[in-house]
Amino acid sequence: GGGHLPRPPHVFPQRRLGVGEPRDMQREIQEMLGLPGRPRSRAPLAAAQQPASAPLFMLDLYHAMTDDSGGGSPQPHLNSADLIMSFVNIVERDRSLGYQEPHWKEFHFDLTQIPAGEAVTAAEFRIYKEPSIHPLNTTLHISMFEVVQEHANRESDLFFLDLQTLRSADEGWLVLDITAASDQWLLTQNKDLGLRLYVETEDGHSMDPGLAGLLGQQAPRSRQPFMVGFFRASRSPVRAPR
Amino acid sequence: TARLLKKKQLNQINRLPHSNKQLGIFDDGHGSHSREFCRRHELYVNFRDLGWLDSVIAPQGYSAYYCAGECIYPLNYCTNTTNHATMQALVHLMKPDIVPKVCCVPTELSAISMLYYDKNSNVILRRERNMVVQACGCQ
Repeated sequence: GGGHLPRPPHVFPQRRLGVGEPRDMQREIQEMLGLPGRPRSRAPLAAAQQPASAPLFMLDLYHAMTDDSGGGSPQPHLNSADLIMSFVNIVERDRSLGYQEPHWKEFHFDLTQIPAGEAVTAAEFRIYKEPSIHPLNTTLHISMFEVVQEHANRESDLFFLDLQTLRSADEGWLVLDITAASDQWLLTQNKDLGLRLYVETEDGHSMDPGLAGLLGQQAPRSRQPFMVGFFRASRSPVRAPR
Repeated sequence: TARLLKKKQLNQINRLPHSNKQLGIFDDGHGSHSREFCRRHELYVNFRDLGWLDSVIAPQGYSAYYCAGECIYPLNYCTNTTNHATMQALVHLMKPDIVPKVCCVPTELSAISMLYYDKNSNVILRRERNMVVQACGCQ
């Protein structure tokens, strides 16, 4: 890429590359950097009508990571992480229709892309909350559970992860700590992570997460829920012999 | 013994006319007039030029630098050198056909951060180590 720069005053021995060599070299460098090659069919970021929530958040993290001003990172896990991955919510299930209680919203994530040998240092689930008027100005308890095992004839086994308390009029990104689930992913090699979210009012009544203002997959792209994992590399990538 | 050996070596060096101007196996053939000591040079790696912006979101490129130049005995001007490099440079002077010249290589590297899409359109932010040359030396 330095073609426009002045050449050094000496000349390196050069040879003409073979037919397949440039492609092999590109592949080797991409592998070394952990780049996967071309991603699956996806509109380029700039061309997308509205940027998605996860890339926007990751871009903010990138700027925080590369910012030299020393303003301090807004993300406490950022400095200890070598690899940060965002995961798009692939399946969303609701039990919020009708009068069946308790209401919940379930999110599933495909974790098969986590590189082997990475240790999880933290994980977050991020969901956008709009102000809710049902009920007006009340306290809401939002709790997150990991779906440990599903059963055909009874309720799933759940593992408590986090609880946040906020006002119904609050607006913005709600961050739930799901780090405790990460031990489970690594131990059981369970790559399909199911997370279940419950909302309760102050008097203990279950509430439809949608009515509480929590946005799901149907929300605008920039406000869709996603998950972020923070990892520490156990070893540097080894350059494969060519 | 060391003193005698040193004296002998110095004599040998003195007896090699223009020895440091003879071409070694890594010489460029341009002669001493174009010689430049080992140092860091500008190199900007542009991901757009490489056609990688399909997957790389940021940065669009970065200053990687590279090391180039010669490592000729004596290496006093080159701070990042090892004792072994000094010895090899000296032996190269005496036996340029057998012992290669000391290499000008990165001695200090730093990391960059890269933001890119994986195959499933998940976004990954990764700190890649040893990507930017901070210092060069003869080793």
